[in-house]
Amino acid sequence: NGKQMRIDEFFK
Amino acid sequence: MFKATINAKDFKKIIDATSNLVDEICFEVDENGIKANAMDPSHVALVSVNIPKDTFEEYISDVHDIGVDLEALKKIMGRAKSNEKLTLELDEEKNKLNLILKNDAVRKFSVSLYDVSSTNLKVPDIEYPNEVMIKAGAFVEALKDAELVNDHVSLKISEDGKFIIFSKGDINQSETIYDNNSESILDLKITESSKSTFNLAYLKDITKATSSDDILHIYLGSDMPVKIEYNIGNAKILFLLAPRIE
Repeated sequence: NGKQMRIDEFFK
Repeated sequence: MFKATINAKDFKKIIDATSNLVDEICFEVDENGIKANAMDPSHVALVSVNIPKDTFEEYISDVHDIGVDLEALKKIMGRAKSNEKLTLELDEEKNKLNLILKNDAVRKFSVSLYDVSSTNLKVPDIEYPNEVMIKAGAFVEALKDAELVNDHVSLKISEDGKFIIFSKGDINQSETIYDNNSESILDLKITESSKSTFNLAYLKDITKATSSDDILHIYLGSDMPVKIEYNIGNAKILFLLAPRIE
């Protein structure tokens, strides 16, 4: 039913 | 040296908006103003505050990192009256931040500084295909509708340029549709259709301190974090919230 991503996974 | 005077109402709103997501924060102060970036304890959301020097009636500052417990600040600001001036003052000797509220009486509070070292957390510079400018009250109402059917919500941009707040439960469904003709919409800058899904509790926390007439800038893409920005006086507050991925 979907996985909650973490915001730091979008940091480059 | 750090001493800054601002109207208590604006600072209260900044603290209210921030403390919904974060327990403690490090204010990075320098001659240009106050900045703070922090992630919530689960690292799902990020809040970034920028209060430029010209927001303040008086502002003198060297470079300092001022770590504070937001719950304590929130309680103090909860006691502030909207017609009061607030002076923030760093006491380096005692390692405290003084908060002085002034109107009829002078009320002084001081809070201990935390060793919340500046995390050097940078807000990632994400490019978004779509931007929605909407009155906060309208967006909050749509979230309330969505909450009736599920604990998460999809923010969609349709191919024909509509902004859709959509939620689907096991048996029920909720949908709020805005387009360029809606009074609550100030602007829709759309380059492609998109859809991302978010935890509703976080979106409610992000919008909790808003007034209904505040203008939210909502930046959207597909399976991307949502960026929500609004102004509090001259100060700017920005939130990033990570999506749920199917």
